[in-house]
Amino acid sequence: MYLSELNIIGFKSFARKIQLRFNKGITGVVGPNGCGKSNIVDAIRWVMGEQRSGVLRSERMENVIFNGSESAKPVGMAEVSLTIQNNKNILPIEYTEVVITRRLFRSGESQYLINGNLCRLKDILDLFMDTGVGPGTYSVIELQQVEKILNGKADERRAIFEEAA
Amino acid sequence: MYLSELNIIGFKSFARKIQLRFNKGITGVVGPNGCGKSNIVDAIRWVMGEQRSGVLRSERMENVIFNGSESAKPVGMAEVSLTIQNNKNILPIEYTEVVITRRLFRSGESQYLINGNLCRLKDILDLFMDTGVGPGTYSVIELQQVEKILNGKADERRAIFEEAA
Amino acid sequence: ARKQFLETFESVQQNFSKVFKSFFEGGRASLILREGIDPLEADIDIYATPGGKRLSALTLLSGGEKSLTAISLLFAIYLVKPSPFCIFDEVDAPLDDQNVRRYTAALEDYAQETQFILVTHNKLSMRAAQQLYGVTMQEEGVSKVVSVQFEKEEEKLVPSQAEQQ
Amino acid sequence: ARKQFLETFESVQQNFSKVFKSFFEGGRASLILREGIDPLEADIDIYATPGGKRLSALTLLSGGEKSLTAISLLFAIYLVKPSPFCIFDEVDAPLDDQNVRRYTAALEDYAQETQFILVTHNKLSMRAAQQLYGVTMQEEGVSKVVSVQFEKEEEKLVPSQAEQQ
Ligand SMILES: Nc1ncnc2c1ncn2[C@@H]1O[C@H](COP(=O)(O)OP(=O)(O)OP(=O)(O)O)[C@@H](O)[C@H]1O
Ligand SMILES: Nc1ncnc2c1ncn2[C@@H]1O[C@H](COP(=O)(O)OP(=O)(O)OP(=O)(O)O)[C@@H](O)[C@H]1O
Ligand SMILES: [Mg+2]
Ligand SMILES: [Mg+2]
Repeated sequence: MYLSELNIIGFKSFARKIQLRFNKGITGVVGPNGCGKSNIVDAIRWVMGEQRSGVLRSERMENVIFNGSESAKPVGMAEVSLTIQNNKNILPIEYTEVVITRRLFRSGESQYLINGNLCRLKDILDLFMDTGVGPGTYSVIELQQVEKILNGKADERRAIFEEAA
Repeated sequence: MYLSELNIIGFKSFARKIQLRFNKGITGVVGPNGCGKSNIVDAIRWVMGEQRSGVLRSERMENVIFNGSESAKPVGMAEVSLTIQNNKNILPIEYTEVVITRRLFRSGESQYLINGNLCRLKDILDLFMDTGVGPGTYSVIELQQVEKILNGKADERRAIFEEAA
Repeated sequence: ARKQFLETFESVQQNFSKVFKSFFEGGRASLILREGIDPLEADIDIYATPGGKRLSALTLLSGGEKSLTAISLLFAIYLVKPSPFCIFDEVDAPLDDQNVRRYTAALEDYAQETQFILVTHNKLSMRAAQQLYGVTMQEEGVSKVVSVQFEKEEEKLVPSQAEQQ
Repeated sequence: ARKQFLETFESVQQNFSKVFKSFFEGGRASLILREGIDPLEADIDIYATPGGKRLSALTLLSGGEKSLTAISLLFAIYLVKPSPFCIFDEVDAPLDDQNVRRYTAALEDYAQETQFILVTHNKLSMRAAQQLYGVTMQEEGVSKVVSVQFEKEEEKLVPSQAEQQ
């Protein structure tokens, strides 16, 4: 299973629609401070069902909607779509290509879709259960987490083990 | 006032005596991971009277004495000497050149010297009072402290202000 | 469950030793499950000694050594149960050039099984990537993404041919 | 004491705005002393908006933006009461090239008054230094220091002429 495409619009600093296509190997994301690299990582976490706004560096989930800048007005919705190639049938679903989509409106209303069909957050979380990826797993790692593994309480370390067991 | 010379022997990874001479401007300290750069910073903090072993990344103060390696035996004493040019008479002492020395023996015994004369730790701490340098001041800064200024509790931020006031 | 945990722990432990050795020439590391408590509850302690050094508290390790030790553990766990994709956000920041090379060499090894996305400022990590996306904010506060290439001779990033059409 | 604190706070506040602007083109930042409490007890809040962006929670800022904002505050306080010397241990690690240049430009400015020692892995910081010390561990576990120079064309470190005698 691998990620083939990521589409972001209205999420954090991505006021305009952007698209990334990923190959199977190693992809680098580069750019100056504050340009949006970690926001891309946040978008991937978010579309896979991350509910802890703290993990997304936001005090409230609503803060992930593009809130305007000197040159662009705020928008009313954040949307992220992630296309996954299910080539090894790791995802418990019939399709070889799976597109998961998440939307959040200023009203607070959320929408979740799998291959264009509305579903619940739970359906997206269930999709990734036992795959080793998704919220709470260690497939997305940032520097501060790396440091915590050594310094932090032993429970954090145990959590990673239990995740693998 | 500026630092002109630093001599280290037996402190942390400095089994053999090393000497650094500093000019008045900007000095860089470079090298691979784990080679001893931060240990030099620790040595400066320590000779100026730092008593919190945690600040020196050690569980106990005794851990700052070179404890051996594959190619060198442990030593019995750590010694650091710092030479300060007192050209603006900032230090409340007669001399234009001041050498402070700190020693720690495995027995736990400590020695403190100013210009070769034994003194107490208090005398070294008093020397730097009101100069803006020394333990508890913000003249030695590492990356994690920088991050705490924004994330940490407001008291840490206040402490820096009160330091300047 | 206990049996499964202990088996996993065994494998992780063996991997950890191996990966650590590949990162720290001549170094040794191990994981110890604390005695006398139910393995499902016990803390996991890490012992790590970089090459040529003597075992001492983890706290005494340098910033780069700590990061690389934690990365070794993450890789050790990963080898037991490879995830389909893995996203690293600037985990290479504290590493010196030689260590970044070792880290990317390991990634190139694992990239047979796993897709990696690396957010990085590090030129050596950029070289290891097979494709690069550059994130910019030409329009104030609005992120935009372009495919870029790493010009190996000049060591800088330029837009990909594809983008220049 | 209250009067002195408020005066210091005033100056730091003005400096902070200025330094922040020099680091974040078109950005704005301020410090607010919380209302309704004795100034000697009140928390100090930081508001920072990088150029072209809209004010939002500090948590949403990028890693590099947070570091640079904290560095701006440290410099702001420093300008009120310059210390005779200042040691920075890898504070430039999260910064991109352009931001490292701005940071070193500020250091070169302040270096008239203050002696700086920078522990760094960053080549641009090395360039700003007037002298460089390279720390190595040729002998296992034993640190050694040599005077080095930054070869500008080849961008690498070589022993200084002095050492080659
Ligand atoms: N909802 C939002 N609306 C508009 N801008 C936002 C929003 N959320 C975050 N941002 C902006 O995104 C920027 C942070 O981007 P990000 O963390 O991706 O940077 P980065 O590329 O990872 O940088 P660094 O190299 O410093 O880590 C901040 O300047 C922040 O103001
Ligand atoms: N008492 C001691 N005896 C011997 N070695 C010690 C002692 N205390 C610390 N060390 C060693 O010093 C090393 C750490 O050095 P230091 O923190 O200065 O590295 P550094 O150059 O700052 O590296 P980095 O770039 O990763 O931050 C560790 O490997 C540690 O084992
Ligand atoms: Mg980031
Ligand atoms: Mg260090």
